[in-house]
Amino acid sequence: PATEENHDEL
Amino acid sequence: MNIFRLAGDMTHLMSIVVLLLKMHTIKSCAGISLKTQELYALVFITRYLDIFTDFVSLYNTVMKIFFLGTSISIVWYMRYHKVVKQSYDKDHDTFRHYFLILPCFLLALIINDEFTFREVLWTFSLYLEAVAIIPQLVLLQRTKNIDNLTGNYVFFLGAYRGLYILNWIYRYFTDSHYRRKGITWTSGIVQTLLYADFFYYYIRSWRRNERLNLPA
Repeated sequence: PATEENHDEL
Repeated sequence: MNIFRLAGDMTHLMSIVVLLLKMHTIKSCAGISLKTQELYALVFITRYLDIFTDFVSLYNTVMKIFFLGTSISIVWYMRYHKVVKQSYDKDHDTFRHYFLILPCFLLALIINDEFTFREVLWTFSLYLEAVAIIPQLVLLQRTKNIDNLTGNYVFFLGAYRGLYILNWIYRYFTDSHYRRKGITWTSGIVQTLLYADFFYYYIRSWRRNERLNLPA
């Protein structure tokens, strides 16, 4: 899903 | 994970370690903007809300805890440590950083990927990080004497942002399902551009082997 891919960077 | 992102995170880590070393060893925060440090602490607090709900990787969680812990302790040092706070240049560190927080929050309410509590705060933290260095750059312009540690601190921060841009380019071309991240990229590029000017003078002074001083 978009969100967790979106927030894998620090 | 790719080499650019790992190098970027390590450089970001280095910038904070340099700062903590300065405060812990020589018990001084001369030339450092408390406003910028408070903005960074707010960036990490609003961005790492998911630390307890989403587990991305051990590396990710450990780094988030480190960034939260160090940024908050740097603010504590500069505000409350009896020796360090004496070297805080409050007369020159007068940039009204509240004027940065509100516009970033309003912008995050308008331009975001998803209108949810966490996503808006995450977007807010991106916009805020882009402008968080401004009080520090203003302070450097005002107080001509940029000591080595402060110069290195700002340099590492800028380098971390430059490496992150390389990371996005790398991911875009190699990672098939990597989606376009307009907000992240735009905010990151704006942030990196803010350092461009500083980089020019930093590298020029380094080449001429003279003290770094920024023009008025």
